[in-house]
Amino acid sequence: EQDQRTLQRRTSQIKHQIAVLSGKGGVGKSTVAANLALVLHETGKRVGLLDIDIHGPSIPQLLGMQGYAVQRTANGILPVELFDGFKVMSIAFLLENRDDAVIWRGPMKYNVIKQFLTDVEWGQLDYLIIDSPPGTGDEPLTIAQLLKDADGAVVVTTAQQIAINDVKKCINFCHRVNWPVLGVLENMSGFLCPHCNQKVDIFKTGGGKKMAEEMNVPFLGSIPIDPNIVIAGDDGKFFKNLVKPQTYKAF
Amino acid sequence: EQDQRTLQRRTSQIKHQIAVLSGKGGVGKSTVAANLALVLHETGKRVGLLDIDIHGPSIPQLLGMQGYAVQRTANGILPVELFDGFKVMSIAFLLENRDDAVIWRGPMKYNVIKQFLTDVEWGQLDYLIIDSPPGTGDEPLTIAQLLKDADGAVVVTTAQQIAINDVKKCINFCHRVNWPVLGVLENMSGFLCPHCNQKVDIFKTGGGKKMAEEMNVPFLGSIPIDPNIVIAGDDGKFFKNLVKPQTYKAF
Ligand SMILES: Nc1ncnc2c1ncn2[C@@H]1O[C@H](COP(=O)(O)OP(=O)(O)O)[C@@H](O)[C@H]1O
Ligand SMILES: Nc1ncnc2c1ncn2[C@@H]1O[C@H](COP(=O)(O)OP(=O)(O)O)[C@@H](O)[C@H]1O
Ligand SMILES: [Zn+2]
Repeated sequence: EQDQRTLQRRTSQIKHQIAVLSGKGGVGKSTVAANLALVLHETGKRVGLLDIDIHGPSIPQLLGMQGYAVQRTANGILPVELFDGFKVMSIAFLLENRDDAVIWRGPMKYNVIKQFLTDVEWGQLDYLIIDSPPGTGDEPLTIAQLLKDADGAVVVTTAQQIAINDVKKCINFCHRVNWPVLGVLENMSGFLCPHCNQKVDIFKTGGGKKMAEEMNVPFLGSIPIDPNIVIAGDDGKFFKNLVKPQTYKAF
Repeated sequence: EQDQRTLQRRTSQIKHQIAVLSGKGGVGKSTVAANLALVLHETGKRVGLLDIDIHGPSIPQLLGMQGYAVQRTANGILPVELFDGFKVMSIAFLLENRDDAVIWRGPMKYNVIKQFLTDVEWGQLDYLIIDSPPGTGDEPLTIAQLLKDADGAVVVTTAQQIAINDVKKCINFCHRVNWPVLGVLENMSGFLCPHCNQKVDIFKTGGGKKMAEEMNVPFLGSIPIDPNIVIAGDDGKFFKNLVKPQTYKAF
């Protein structure tokens, strides 16, 4: 089929494809995905960042790209180039009014995600980072079927049991679709009070590391709760030093 | 059609149907839904709590009901009765192994949610509280189409812009499916350090109230970040006094 050949042609120009997943919402997937893409770009790599959260695209807000729109060419859609060698694609760039709810069922979502890979002119990339919504439904399943040869998935969790329950399901999802789990990152792990410098475990700590050992997948480290990350995300400013350098070595 | 008549018969025995929604994950929907159901039960009401988060059912964990299973009768499925007059239903009660990922596309989810209303013997209820996953996809759309005459939705948000963006879409979703918005609750709003008793705005404060005014929907109050809520949720113990009494008056 024509689509299949186009998909092959486009994805063969992308050296590494890494999905950022989590069964649970609000654990920091988009923040980690955006940060991972920025750090890889800073090391000189050509990077693409694809937001497949159809109902809640956060990447444009995190990178200060609200209001951007894509350009169409004879051959397809050009992703938005934030700076040279850093390309971004999100459903938010296709919406008329950004407060509009995207009320689509599964099959519509499959089509749009497929177009993000067959119609978008990503060009030559060293890395394509994919930010996925929570759950193990249409969105992650679609991208796993379209990118069978992806390098694998980075799984983000917080330490509390409520999140761990969902993240275990996400790791089993990766096994079922034959995606390697590159590692687990524990986010919002411990908080240092800015007034008295004492530690408080708001969302617990250590649960992510323990679960990674139990599920026999690498543990990539932990990120503390830091109000500056929230402020940076809301203002569309990049937060450097989110993750320790040795974590990125894993990639 | 036979199903339509069964649906009518079952739902006509339920006085009030309230959905707890949010476009954003991890803001506290399940925690608020479970707490709302418990408070209504304590005032003597017959309450049902329905978890339609197919990929990440949290209600059983929050109520200490992991490992429970439903019983089937000649007429349908009996919900699990946690105590007299408090019935719970979740996909988690139907799974063999709780770490299994439910890897379903939209149409399968529609069928299961429909069965939660046509096959489950809820009996006479004063309130059915529905805990929904994030987004405006198959799950909330299915329940909105099956419960057209619901009282409406409680929308949970946190104060940061990343969450507000998705919650506005959720409020527009309610308008599109003709569900009244009963009000917005701002959760994780401000944090009191247990060591020095000083306030820290980790996830900002006030964004939920401002957005409620902007979207012209009632504001139901705010809940601070409290590590005891995390501990109670992980241990399956109920957290009393989550929300101020005047908030529940709205119901
Ligand atoms: N380590 C952290 N400390 C404090 N806030 C964080 C941290 N990581 C993420 N956040 C904030 O938490 C919220 C949710 O993050 P997001 O990346 O949108 O999660 P997800 O993509 O999993 O839903 C955002 O407001 C973000 O700024
Ligand atoms: N006000 C609060 N303070 C501290 N933790 C909270 C609060 N509300 C919810 N939580 C915790 O946040 C996590 C996510 O809550 P949950 O109800 O699962 O959110 P959602 O259903 O929106 O994904 C849980 O671990 C819960 O215990
Ligand atoms: Zn302090």
